[in-house]
Amino acid sequence: MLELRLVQGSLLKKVLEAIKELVTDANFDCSATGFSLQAMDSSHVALVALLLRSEGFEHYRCDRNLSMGMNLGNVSKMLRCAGSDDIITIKADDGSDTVTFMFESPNQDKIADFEMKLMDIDSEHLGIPDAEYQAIVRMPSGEFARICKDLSSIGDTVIISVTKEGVKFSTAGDIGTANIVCRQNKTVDKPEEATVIEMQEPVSLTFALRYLNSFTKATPLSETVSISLSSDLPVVVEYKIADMGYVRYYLAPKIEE
Amino acid sequence: DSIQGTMYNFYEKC
Repeated sequence: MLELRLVQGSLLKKVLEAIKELVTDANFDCSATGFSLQAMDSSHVALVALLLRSEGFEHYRCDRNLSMGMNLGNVSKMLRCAGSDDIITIKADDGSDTVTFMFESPNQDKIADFEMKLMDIDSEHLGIPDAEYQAIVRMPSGEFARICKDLSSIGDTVIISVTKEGVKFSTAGDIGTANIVCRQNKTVDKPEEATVIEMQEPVSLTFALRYLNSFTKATPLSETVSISLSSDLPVVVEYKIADMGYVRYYLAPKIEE
Repeated sequence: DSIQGTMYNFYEKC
């Protein structure tokens, strides 16, 4: 038996909006640790990892590890029926081929049940070891989204370069070129407005902007984003979900032939 | 010239 009650139901709505463009079908894994998901896009270029820790739920019951295959478009359709202030409870019985989403209005005067069919999904799980990154950039998530959107109107790929001077986003296309440099800026009124660069050594990698733009669908989840770069690894773009966990996106770089 | 890498270039199935 599985029963997860999330008072801040809007978080779950935002999580679905953040991942449904990248991934069509995925297995949600439930264990004592929390509610998690790992899935790749259809071309295996990008991967999304979600964790909502059990402590972040008002009530969390998961009698045994459970993997529930869902079409994310369908989950999103269901969750869009929840009000933004609603409490969301996810329920499933052992061996059942359905999951139930229950939406309660804050003053309990409206309670809705949406039952959705589960599906069998053959998904591959990749082992992602902890890594030391050559550079980690933390910046306002809205700023990162703006940069990705602006550059994708000029080119298809972005070169992200981190040096002592700052982080540079560069692109080139038929109509011209663009460079955006963000310098470290810790002297701001609010910490979430800071750009902080932790650099062990300079690093420069090339990525497809299409995927980065898709990652920025997670912007409503967090005021800040961290971008971890190493020359021999996929970039990790992480949005922390307050007190609960994270959505992490991994994107393979372009590789020199 | 560069080609697009995939997750399999970096991580192993488990």
